[in-house]
Amino acid sequence: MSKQASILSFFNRR
Amino acid sequence: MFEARLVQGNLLKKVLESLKDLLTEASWDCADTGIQLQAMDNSHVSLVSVQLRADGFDKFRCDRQLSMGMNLTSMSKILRCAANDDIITIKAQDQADNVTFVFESPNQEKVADYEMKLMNLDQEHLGIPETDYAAVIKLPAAEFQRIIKDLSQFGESVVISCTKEGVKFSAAGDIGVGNIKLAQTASVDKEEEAVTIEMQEPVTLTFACRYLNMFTKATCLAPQVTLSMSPEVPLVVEYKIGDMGHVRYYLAPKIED
Repeated sequence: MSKQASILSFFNRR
Repeated sequence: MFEARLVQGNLLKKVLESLKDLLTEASWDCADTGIQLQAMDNSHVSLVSVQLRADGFDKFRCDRQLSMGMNLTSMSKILRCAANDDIITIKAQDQADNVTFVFESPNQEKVADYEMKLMNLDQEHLGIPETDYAAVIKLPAAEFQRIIKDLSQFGESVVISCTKEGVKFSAAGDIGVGNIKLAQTASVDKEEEAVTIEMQEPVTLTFACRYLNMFTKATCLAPQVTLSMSPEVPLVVEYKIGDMGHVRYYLAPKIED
């Protein structure tokens, strides 16, 4: 099974 | 004072159509260089980034930077009141709590204006790292829309796999398996019908159909779409907005549990 990653794991909050 | 006039008003109508299913509210950041929007969907799975350069407008004035928080459902309702050939002007005073949209018919005989309340949105901006993508695929936007629509019938996810032979889209589910392979086009009459692949290394990633389907709402904007992929980073789906900017969608991949 694959799990949906969050975009926040790749892009940092400024 | 902020004022932006766009003779090709239908571009703005199309931008809103491309955003409204994914975002309910967002801020338009205006500066003398143009208008930008960056927002995540509610689930924080995707990020949308829109750029409209000042020089793409027929008139553009922005005396001081301002951020206009808008309900995009309301903005979309208003823009649907503009005809496809209307000239659209967006106006706001400095520190105003409302924005005005003016729609002029090409012969200037009909002029409509709609005022909308602005919202105070405390939106965070994300830093998008510069990335050299392992594979950059350009294909007709309508073809991409069709592929995603067809494969969405099979399952919740689409696997996009790019090799030097071409790009393969696959989905699997209860009813079976679907695979669509596109080879790089050898020669085409029209540039917009071409499939081109620039690949540094093969890459395979899995993405949720639901989001890809929402991104293809931007198909009306441009004849071609660009997909940029690298292992274990978000996919970028880009549509040009005439020659004045772009809508870019970033989608986090599905990863092995």
